[in-house]
Order: sequence, then structure tokens, then C-alpha cells
Amino acid sequence: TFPGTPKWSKTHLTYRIVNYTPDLPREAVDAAIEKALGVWKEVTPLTFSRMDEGEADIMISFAVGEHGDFYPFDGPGAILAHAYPPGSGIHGDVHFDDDEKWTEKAAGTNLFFVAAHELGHALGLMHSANPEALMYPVYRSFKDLASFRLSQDDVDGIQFLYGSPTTPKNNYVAPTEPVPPRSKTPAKCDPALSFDAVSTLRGEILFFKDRYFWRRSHWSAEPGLHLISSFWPSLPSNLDAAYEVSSKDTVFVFKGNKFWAVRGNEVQAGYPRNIHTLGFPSTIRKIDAAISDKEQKKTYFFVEDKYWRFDEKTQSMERGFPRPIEDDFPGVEPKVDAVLEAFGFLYFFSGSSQYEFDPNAKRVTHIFKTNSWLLC
Amino acid sequence: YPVNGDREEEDSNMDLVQRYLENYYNLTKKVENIYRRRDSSPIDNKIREMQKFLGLEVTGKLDSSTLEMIRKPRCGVPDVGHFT
Repeated sequence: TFPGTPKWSKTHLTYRIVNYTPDLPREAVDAAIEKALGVWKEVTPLTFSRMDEGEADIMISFAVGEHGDFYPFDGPGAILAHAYPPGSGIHGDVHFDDDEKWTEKAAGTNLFFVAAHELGHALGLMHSANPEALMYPVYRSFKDLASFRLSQDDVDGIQFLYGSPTTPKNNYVAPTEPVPPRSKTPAKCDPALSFDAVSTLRGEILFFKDRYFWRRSHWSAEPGLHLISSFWPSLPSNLDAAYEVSSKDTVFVFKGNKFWAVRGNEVQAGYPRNIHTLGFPSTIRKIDAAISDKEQKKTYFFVEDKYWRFDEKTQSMERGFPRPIEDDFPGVEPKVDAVLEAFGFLYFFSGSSQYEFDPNAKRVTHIFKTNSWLLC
Repeated sequence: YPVNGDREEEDSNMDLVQRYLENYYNLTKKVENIYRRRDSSPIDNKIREMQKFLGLEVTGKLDSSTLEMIRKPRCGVPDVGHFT
């Protein structure tokens, strides 16, 4: 934070776009600023509304050279923008150097990225020394705009000032404009907790939920909660499925009709790929859960009430599939969120329940709460 | 053949880093010439501070990776201290 830790004393802030750059259509500027505010809105109780005239908390403008604050811009390159910490008058304001070539794309100087950074200052964050952080002072070009996520460092910083998003607001729906549900930090001991996906990774177990995952390792009794983006910045949140092929030291993660391969903390080149390259028919839009049998080198994909089997050796879907889940995994709920193999059992996660399935006896041996793995 | 070419480039780089340290690392302007003439350690210390903050190898010297970082586009808000 800035010296003295200045922050807004209210959670609803106003902003005004005072003028526009000629580099972009007005709508593109509006969208970039709105998206940049959304980055911070998602992880705090803060809300924003736009003003078209008068003095807003955050006044956003484009300027060149000396522009009235004794911190002149310097032409193309070098300084891209600056912003002031929370407070009255010029404080909280954001200035962009209009000698830059502002773009909506990864090439050039992307307005959204710079705006998200500067708005971090306007909310009270100073520069971070963490090169992964949005608040790192040096501009980096991002290859994949869609995959942008705040780092844990940014989230920790802003939540130090304003706290986490509050539950009542998440459920609040304005009479005229619906507010999309936001991703709050999941509570591991919430009795209703469900997982998006579960996978092993080099002997650890990862439990994915929204933008986060719990990491249960041999080295720590307490599962640690991390942002997916802090390990794999280009991966999406709200995953559908994940599984490890330990012989390839690779975890495959699925969302929608795409999947990615990650090795350690590196997303492999050539991904994402389309799930239909695995042999699924075009009617399959997403995978619910997946697990790889390392002995037989087969991967099981669960989709609605059926499952498919993929041969890792021939890299092809096996004939005779899909089959109904209930035929071969009797007692398991047909809609599977995630599946994990441990201690010779398969653990099927479905909502807040977890079914321990003995593959030899072909029956469910226990039913637990989903979060039993998180020591709840 | 420019006899003083290297020296001129060195001076220009030194000016660049001094401006950078003044703008972003709270290096005091009025004593800059004293630093340059008599004692370079305050500036070396500021270079170290900057290298540490930006995740560079901490040498206290104006090496190529430090110069490259200084030339990258960035936010105008200081890394250390405040707008003055």
C-alpha cells in the first residue's frame, strides 16, 4: 500500500471517463475501463458506478505532456500512465499518456491491462515487487488476453485494504440490471462445498473450486488454498475436469470443449486443444470428470450419466463406449463432478457427497462429505 | 574515430539511471552531482534497491539487464516513496 495506507472509506465508488483517446472507439475505452474495474470488484466488496458529468471519485483522462499535475508525460514509450492513491481532489484519479498507441489487443499498449494496474493505485495499492503481479511496475505484453487473472499478491493486497467480497452483495440482484454472481474465496468446511475437478499432481492432490484450488501435500497437514492463476496464469477458472497421467508427468485440465496439458507449473505448448481431438462426438460439449488408471493406461471420462474409456497407449477412444455409469459403477450418483483414485478405491464427488467405490467388489463402500479430504 | 564515444555513452546511461532513480526510487536530485563527482555509493545503493525490487540480479552496477529494464515502458508511479 502507499505510505500511510490511504484507502477509500466507502465501498461504492464513482468513476468518470473525462475524455477519450483517438486510438480506440469510445465503446472500446468504456469496455476496457469497465473490465478493469471488474478485476478489482471481483475480489473485494467494492462496487462502481459511472458518472457522465461532475466530480467522480475516480476521474479518468487521457493527456499528453504536461497536463496540470506537475508530472508531465514523456511522449511515446517510457511512462504509460500514472494514478493517485485514494482521497479527494486529484487523489484517486487516473491519467493515461495519449502519446502511447492504445490498443484492445495484445500488440501495442493494451488499455485494459494498464487501466487495471492504474485502478489498483486509485484503490490504494502501490507497486509490487512480485513480477507475476498486476501491480508490478513494468509493462509486460500478454499473449492471451482472455486468460488474464490477478495474482495472489494482488488479491492479498487489495483484500488487506477492503476485505473479501461480501456474501449478501453476491446474491443481490438490482431490479433493472442483473449482477452476475462473483467468485468469492471458497470455504473448505462449507457443508455444501462441491468440487469442480480433482487431480493428483506429483504425489499431491489438487481440489479445484472456482478460481482456486486446495493443495494437499505430504509436506503440510493443512491443505493450502491457492489461485489457479498463481500457478498457471493462462488456465481458466471453473474447470470441468482434471486428471494426471503420471507416466507423462502431465496433468490434463478441461473446460468446455477445450483442454490443456500442464507439467509442473508450465502449460505445454500446443494447447488448448479441442476435446473432439480425443475422439468424442461433436454432441459432447464438456467433460464432467476424468481419472486415469495408471496400471492399465486407460483414462475414464465421465459425461452426464455415461462414461467413455480412452486408451493412453493408442491415444484413441475405445469401442463399446460410452456406457451407463450405473452399469459399471453401481451406487454412484450419475452426475459426477470429479473423481480421484486413492488407496485402491475410486472416490466419486457429486455435489456435497463423495462415494468411495471399491473397483474389485464393484460396490460403494462408504459415503462421505465431499470436503472430508480438506480435514473438515 | 570518436575518441570519447564510450565515455559519452556511459554518461548518457548514467543520466538515464539517475533520472529513473529520482523518479521511481526517491533519489534526491540536488546532490546528484556530488554523487557523481565524489562518491558513487549512494547511487550504487539505489541501483541495488531498484535491482532488488524489480527482481534483477543485485550488483549495484549499471549492467545490461538493468539498463534494459530501465528502458522498458512502465507506470509513472514511484516504486519507492511517493510522488513528490
